[in-house]
Amino acid sequence: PHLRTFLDSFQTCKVPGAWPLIDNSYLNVQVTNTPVRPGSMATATSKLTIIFKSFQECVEQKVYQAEMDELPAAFADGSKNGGDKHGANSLKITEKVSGQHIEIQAKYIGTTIVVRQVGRYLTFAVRMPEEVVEAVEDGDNQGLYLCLRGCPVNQQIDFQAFHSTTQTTENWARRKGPSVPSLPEAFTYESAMAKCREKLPVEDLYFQSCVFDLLTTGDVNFTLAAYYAFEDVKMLHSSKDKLHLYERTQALEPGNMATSE
Amino acid sequence: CRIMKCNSEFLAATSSGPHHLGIEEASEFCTALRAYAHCTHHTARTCRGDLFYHSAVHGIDDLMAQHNCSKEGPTSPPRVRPPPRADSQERSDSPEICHYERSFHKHSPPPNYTHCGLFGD
Repeated sequence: PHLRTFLDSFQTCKVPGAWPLIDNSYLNVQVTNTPVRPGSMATATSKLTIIFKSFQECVEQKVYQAEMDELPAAFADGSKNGGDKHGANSLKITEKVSGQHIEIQAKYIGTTIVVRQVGRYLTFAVRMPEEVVEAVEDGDNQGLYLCLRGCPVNQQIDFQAFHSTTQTTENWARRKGPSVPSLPEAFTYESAMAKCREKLPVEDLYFQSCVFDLLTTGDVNFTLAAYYAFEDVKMLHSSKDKLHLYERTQALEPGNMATSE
Repeated sequence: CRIMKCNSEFLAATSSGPHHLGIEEASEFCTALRAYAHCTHHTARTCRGDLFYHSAVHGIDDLMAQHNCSKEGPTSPPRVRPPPRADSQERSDSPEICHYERSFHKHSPPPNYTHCGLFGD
């Protein structure tokens, strides 16, 4: 998936399996990413777990869990707020579009979370005060989570290297022959650009991510994933002049560049 | 480093002072000390090397020992819980601590917010 960190780093990552997105004194968010095609290094988020830790007289511990085709508008125990404590309504889930879009307001930590299902996969966005981001218990993993530190170098995909290969869904489908399931649509670089331009007129990193996703999957739903990710940034980011990013964060070491599959 | 916030909260909670306390007041003092310890703990990362922070940490340990306070226990005084409401409207009587902007930044500039997002493949 594509990751925009708290520090506005932008990366495309493999991170298959379960990874922490956030892990601090108040909140734990973990995602599970699965390959978008059998054997592919490109993965997308198929499961998301959010644990709001118990906080003073405000909220009890609450767990939110979403999976592919199951985006509930309630916590795992069926409740929609922080429990029976005095300030329970400082944590609330709101359903925006049934089965597709929810928003969680955690006022006691000044935090807003948006979770969507776009196509088959999940998207996540959060707005959080810096003080809460930095609230990491001593002895914990010292904030080793994706939203803070980004993806480990060996988990990053070099978009430019990917682009320079001939690996489009078109030739992937041709190379694999008829024995593999057919893709919904095969894109060339030019046709992917044209498709993404329909929803994302500015050729920033969201646009590039959209192109990458169409080339790797042929699934047009990823156009919407990039579109909504940008809509969420517009709503949640505090610096309106930093919404568009153009320079991808590269932390790749020699010999560790993403190559073709 | 927000150690001064922790200090002010502790002072506010113990404005009557720890001297000549009955059992109930002693228990409340320990509760306030634990809340103070909790608050300093959360500022640990950003307060490294700050003299006020390190003084507070040592002071808390001393006071806990002096008053035989357990490190485990409540960090806020017990409250009478109001009956739950059927609707999901925010209760106007929510404790101030349950509203981040009101409680954490009453006397300081609004907090800086950050954003993180994950999407696509």
